[in-house]
Amino acid sequence: TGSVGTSVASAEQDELSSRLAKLRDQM
Amino acid sequence: MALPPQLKSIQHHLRTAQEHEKRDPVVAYYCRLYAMQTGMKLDSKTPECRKFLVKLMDQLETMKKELADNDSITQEVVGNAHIENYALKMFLYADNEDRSGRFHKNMIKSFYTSSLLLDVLSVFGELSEENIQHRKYARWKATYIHNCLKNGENPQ
Repeated sequence: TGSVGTSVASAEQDELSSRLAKLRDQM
Repeated sequence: MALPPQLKSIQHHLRTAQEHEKRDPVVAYYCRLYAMQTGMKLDSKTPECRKFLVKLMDQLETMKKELADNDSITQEVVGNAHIENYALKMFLYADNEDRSGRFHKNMIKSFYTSSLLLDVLSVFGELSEENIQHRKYARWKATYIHNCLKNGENPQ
């Protein structure tokens, strides 16, 4: 479960980073 | 949603956003954008922080759509000027009260909020030396005058 949890966490982090980049790109 | 303790340092920026939700949505938007960027640097690993930041991102995307026809949101240089002008207006009001010897909660809050908004300016890039000095002075004055009034002393 540890590795699954970590990969879910990093996937969500990546998604947040890309959403933030998209939000800023459109400015 | 309760702010996770790891993200404590952005709580006042988020409160300033709430206070400006209706009054000045552009200020609210950039306060939340600053909180988002800072929050991701602070802690986007622990589940409760990630959950909080996802909610904050949802809010930012919704605001972005609602403010789609506002130049301050679609053009960074306009947004930068909007926040800087507002921050300096609050600073000058508080500074004028201070120089006139009028010490009260409102002017303390204006000094402090102007320092928070100068933090927010960093979403547009490096702060100018002048704004760094303004921020330091405003934060120091807010703390100093608050403590004087709390201890029943007259600020110098």
